[in-house]
Amino acid sequence: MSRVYATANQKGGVGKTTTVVSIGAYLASAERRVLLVDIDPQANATSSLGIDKHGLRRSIYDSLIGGLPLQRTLMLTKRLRLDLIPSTPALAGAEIELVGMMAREYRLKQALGPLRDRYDYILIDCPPSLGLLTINALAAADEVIIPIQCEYLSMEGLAQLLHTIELVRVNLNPRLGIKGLLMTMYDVRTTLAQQVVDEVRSHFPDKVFQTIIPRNVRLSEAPSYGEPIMDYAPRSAGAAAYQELAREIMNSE
Amino acid sequence: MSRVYATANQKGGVGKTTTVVSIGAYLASAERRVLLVDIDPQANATSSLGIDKHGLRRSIYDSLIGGLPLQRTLMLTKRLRLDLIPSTPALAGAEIELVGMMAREYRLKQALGPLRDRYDYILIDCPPSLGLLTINALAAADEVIIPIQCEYLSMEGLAQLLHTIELVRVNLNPRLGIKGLLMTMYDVRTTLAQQVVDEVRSHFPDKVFQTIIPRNVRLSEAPSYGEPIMDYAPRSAGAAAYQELAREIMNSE
Ligand SMILES: Nc1ncnc2c1ncn2[C@@H]1O[C@H](COP(=O)(O)OP(=O)(O)OP(=O)(O)O)[C@@H](O)[C@H]1O
Ligand SMILES: Nc1ncnc2c1ncn2[C@@H]1O[C@H](COP(=O)(O)OP(=O)(O)OP(=O)(O)O)[C@@H](O)[C@H]1O
Ligand SMILES: [Mg+2]
Ligand SMILES: [Mg+2]
Repeated sequence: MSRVYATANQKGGVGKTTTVVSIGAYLASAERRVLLVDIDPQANATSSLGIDKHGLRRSIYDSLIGGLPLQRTLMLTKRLRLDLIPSTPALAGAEIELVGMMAREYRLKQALGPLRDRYDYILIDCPPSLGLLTINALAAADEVIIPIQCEYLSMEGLAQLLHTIELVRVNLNPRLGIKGLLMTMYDVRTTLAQQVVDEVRSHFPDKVFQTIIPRNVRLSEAPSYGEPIMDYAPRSAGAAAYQELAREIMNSE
Repeated sequence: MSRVYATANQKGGVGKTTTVVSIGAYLASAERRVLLVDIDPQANATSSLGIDKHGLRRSIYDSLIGGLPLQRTLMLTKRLRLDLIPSTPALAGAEIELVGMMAREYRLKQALGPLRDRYDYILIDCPPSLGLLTINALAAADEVIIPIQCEYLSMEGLAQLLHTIELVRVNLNPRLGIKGLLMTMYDVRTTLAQQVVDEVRSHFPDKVFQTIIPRNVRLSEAPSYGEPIMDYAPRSAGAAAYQELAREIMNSE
């Protein structure tokens, strides 16, 4: 039975995509069967794995809106045991199309049903908003991974995000929990980073991952090569941190 | 008659809020009358100016959804000639509420009408999505400022954004143009930054601002003090770049 994690935070650019792609690769290399689901119309997780989103004939859009079984949109990546449900810009219109549909919040959960037994981990990359795409991910997930940039503005939206998670738990998915808060882009050049970490740790004492992801330029370069960090720069500080995070997640099961 | 600029890019964390707040302050200090409009439910522009979004009785939500005149939601900031229409988390539900409204794309444009003569510049900070809130901003704007982080993933969504701008121009706002593409968070430690700048310049030869904003840790610290960069760290590289940008914008009028 697979664990389904959604990486969510409506604050933009906090490392949601980088986290899903990076830990996905390390989990797959540790013999776990992993499925990445890209439900962001920007399709950054798709392109971070070297897949041309404009060349795709089918994507998550066809499953969420058209009801096509996910087995038909699923694709292999260069890494063994790491499969992907790609996204395309066509998904941008999905939120408005979903509004009028029956059981609109459960479309992803229903689509994922038949696949759950084939994977150990299903990781869902969310767009930077709390609209129906993210709600679909939260309704389908067992737990949420919340990347938080070690900067002031990133803390601001946390209360709103936790409120939305609670609403989903009460109304759509009673078993939804928080896997952990992941501190990202920790920059040693500013004391603000440590202040943010301390503040988040004090508010959520046992919910913050031990692993902290440093700001590391190799992580911002990897997507331009279409490779996860473990393939692009395996000895970088960014790679080491995400490998440690993958291990922390596996040890917690 | 005022110039209305929207800073838009569905890619998250590229510097939309930082740009609006930073140039807003420099334009106000150069004797221009400036109005900032925060239509992001995260309300980052509001808090970057030291305003507690949870303490507000009225916000852009009341004008967009409730029809309250903007004169009633408008507030002064610590800086002379820099006024703000604040946002609050209540705005998160606005996109779904707007879907069923008459002339839903024009609510902001209609609300801004009576204020246009009172300001030289109206700057609108958009959320990281291409939903009805951003569409409202594009329908109300004269031109769009597009911040682009000097990283690979930030270039990815550009085609989609330009397509949306074109749709708005054809269907909602025939005079909508592009003020400029602003390269942000330029990190001298990676060759990728220059490659992104060169690539964007080659695709849009006369649309990229001369001014490039460097990655500068003072810019990420300023919001935690509730101050624009010109007040928090006026001699920093970040402040100098945004001052130069404000000058470039004023010289182009
Ligand atoms: N630890 C890090 N150090 C340096 N750069 C990073 C780090 N993590 C991510 N990045 C880069 O920062 C940018 C934002 O990261 P990413 O796209 O993963 O965030 P996101 O939350 O998925 O953004 P969005 O809200 O747009 O979906 C990307 O260009 C990425 O390559
Ligand atoms: N040039 C810069 N150098 C370093 N940090 C920066 C710079 N510009 C912005 N920042 C910081 O990076 C983060 C993202 O910037 P900002 O919030 O302005 O982006 P945004 O596009 O408005 O994000 P969102 O998509 O969530 O609205 C913030 O913490 C901000 O303080
Ligand atoms: Mg992303
Ligand atoms: Mg912003």
